[in-house]
Amino acid sequence: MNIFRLLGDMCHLVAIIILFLKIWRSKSCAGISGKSQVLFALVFTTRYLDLFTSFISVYNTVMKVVFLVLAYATVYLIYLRFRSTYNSESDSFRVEFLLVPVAGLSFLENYAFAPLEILWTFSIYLESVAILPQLFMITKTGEAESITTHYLFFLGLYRALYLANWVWRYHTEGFFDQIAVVSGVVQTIFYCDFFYLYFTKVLRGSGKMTLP
Amino acid sequence: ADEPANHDEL
Repeated sequence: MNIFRLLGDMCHLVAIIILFLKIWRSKSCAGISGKSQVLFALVFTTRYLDLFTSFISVYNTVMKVVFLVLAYATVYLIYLRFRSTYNSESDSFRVEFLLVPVAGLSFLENYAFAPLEILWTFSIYLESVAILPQLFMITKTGEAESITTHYLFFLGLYRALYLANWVWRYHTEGFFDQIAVVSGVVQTIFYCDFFYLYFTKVLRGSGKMTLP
Repeated sequence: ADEPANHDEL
């Protein structure tokens, strides 16, 4: 554990809590991609199956359980509780275009051809692209509420901090997880355009982020 | 032989 990893995990947690509270308090999931949230729930489910097979630390276990619970609670709010506020027409990204290549790649490029390893690899690849339906939705509608952009900012920051964590771990313990690092770099790149808009539009102005 | 790796990151 290092400071980048800890801050990264905290940003990830903050992002998920921001989204959950936004939907819960406003009783609306307008502007939120339910598809991205289902993909994230799938990411956590397939990655954290090792909860049943290996114990790493109390911190590790608690965070995994919290992420899983919040991910499913968010999906529940979007698709059941506040379903009437869900913009399904704008959430039109075809997730099969992500799931099929990601599933295929996880069979081809993994550390071990074992069920849990393939599912872990699948979750890493899927996480790197899971935000695309949300970014697509914002591009399509041309705007996002500022609270939604704060969510995306913390989610992107989490990924960027994990990159710093890997640089740190490489130099201090020689740790290098090729699959996680390559996917992490890809994932962070997706946020760069958003980061630019966030700093130039949201933080300088107020209210919604509108695309040029 | 193929022990699953211990993935300690979240």
